[in-house]
Amino acid sequence: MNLFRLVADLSHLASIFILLHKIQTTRSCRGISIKTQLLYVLVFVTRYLDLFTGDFVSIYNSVMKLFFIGSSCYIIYLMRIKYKPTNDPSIDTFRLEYILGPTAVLALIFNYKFTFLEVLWAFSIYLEAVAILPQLFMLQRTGEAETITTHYLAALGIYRGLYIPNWIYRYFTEGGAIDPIAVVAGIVQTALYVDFFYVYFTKVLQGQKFELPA
Amino acid sequence: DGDGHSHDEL
Repeated sequence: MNLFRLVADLSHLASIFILLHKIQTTRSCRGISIKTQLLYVLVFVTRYLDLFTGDFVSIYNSVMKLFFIGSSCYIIYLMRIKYKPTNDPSIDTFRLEYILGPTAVLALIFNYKFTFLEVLWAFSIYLEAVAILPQLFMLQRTGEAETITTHYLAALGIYRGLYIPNWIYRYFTEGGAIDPIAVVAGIVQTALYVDFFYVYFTKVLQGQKFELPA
Repeated sequence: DGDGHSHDEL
């Protein structure tokens, strides 16, 4: 564990609390893509199967894994049941098969071992890299976002961004160790946030509303 | 697991 990864994980936690806060206080999931949230459930469930195989890393690691699985399922409950009327499927139109198909194929080809757990692990890494696309697509379509929603996305983006210095740090402190699947997918994932952060820094953090140029 | 892919990250 190093500071980059710790702050990254805390930022990931923060993003979930920001999202829960947004839904609970506005009593609405307007502006949130349920497709992206469903993909996150799939990401956590397929990656954290090692909770049940005895590959114990640390209490911290296991607690975080359980939290990510639990909170992502809870968010789906809020969106699908409790605040269902505020969920507008007509603007959440990204086709999930464009994500699930290619990531499944990639996982079958590029994995560390052709076993059930390892293929699912690789799938979860590729899936996480692009899971934000339905949300960004929705943002692009509507051209605007509530400020709290942009803080959610910023926290997620910071989490991903900080994993990169974490890998650089680990490379130098752990004898040249590198996890190419995680690193390549992580760089792709971080790159997807670049446009968002441009608008976030130039508008939202200057006190303006998040609005994309027409 | 020795090959550098211990999956110890979240």
